[in-house]
Amino acid sequence: IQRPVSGVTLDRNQARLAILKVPDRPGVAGEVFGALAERRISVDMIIQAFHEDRSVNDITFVVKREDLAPAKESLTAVAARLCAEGVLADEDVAKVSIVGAALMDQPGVAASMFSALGRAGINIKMISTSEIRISCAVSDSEAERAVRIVHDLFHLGETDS
Amino acid sequence: IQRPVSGVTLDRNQARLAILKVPDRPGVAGEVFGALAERRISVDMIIQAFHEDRSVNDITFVVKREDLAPAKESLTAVAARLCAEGVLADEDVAKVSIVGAALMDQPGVAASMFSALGRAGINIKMISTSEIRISCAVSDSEAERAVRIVHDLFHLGETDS
Ligand SMILES: C[C@@H](O)[C@H](N)C(=O)O
Ligand SMILES: C[C@@H](O)[C@H](N)C(=O)O
Repeated sequence: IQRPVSGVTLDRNQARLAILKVPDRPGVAGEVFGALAERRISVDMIIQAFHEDRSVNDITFVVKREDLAPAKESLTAVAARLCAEGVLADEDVAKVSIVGAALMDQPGVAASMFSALGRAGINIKMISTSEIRISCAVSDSEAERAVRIVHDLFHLGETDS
Repeated sequence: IQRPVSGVTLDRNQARLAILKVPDRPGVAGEVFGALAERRISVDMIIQAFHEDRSVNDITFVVKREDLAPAKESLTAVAARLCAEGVLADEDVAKVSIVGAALMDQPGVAASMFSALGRAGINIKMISTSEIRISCAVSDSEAERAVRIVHDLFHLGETDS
């Protein structure tokens, strides 16, 4: 049987930010990330979901923990310019990801990862997926335990990754 | 100069769903995607962002348009079990993605994609990124124009991808 999951990775020392209720009109996302790019701040895991109120939206992203202060400053200035509702910041973020070819084509892989973390009492703070990767943000204090649980769930110890 | 972006892809015939204000406690995401996996519904682009109210969260994902009805049914049943606020569905979704090695390491690439779509008056409905991919969901009616704009922005025509 081809194993759907070929490995698990852990990124620690991260932080997450969100800009809340920006106007949902063309060009706004460009303005938000243009301001961060001007300060040479690398961002990761940009997420904009499906907002109940179609006239506004929230945009969430992850940065290295050492970039949290300048990123928050930039974001707060953009939020004022856009009349957004505000900015959230959280420096307690670690990203646990599983990778594998055609991971998302198998309906049960994501569910089993989420459920295994749930059974262990680990709360998932954020989720982001692509065709070959499923990432969960968890509290940094639970990062190592989360990696072990996912590692065991998909029997990753048996191959030398 | 190494081109950061090696190609652009388009996925049409998609739909997006969201379950709103589920309790933000361990195991909930597993329950949502377990229900969908039981009905063998493949999901793509799962997104859970940073919610203002830390006791609840929304989860958004994309399915093939032909799976929208069964997915919505499953999601509505889970929403009732979890006392979620409700379910949103939108069948007007096309996913435009750029891919490239170490894409997100260059702070300006995401900003320039978002801004180019903004200048063309194309609204971005959802965003999801990984280290090597940036995806924007747009209205299906704007999909082809969005691909052309991104294609020209990153001079993709010059190489045979
Ligand atoms: C909302 C949901 O993701 C929950 N936090 C969980 O861990 O399953
Ligand atoms: C909210 C933001 O993404 C907006 N819809 C845009 O297109 O830029």
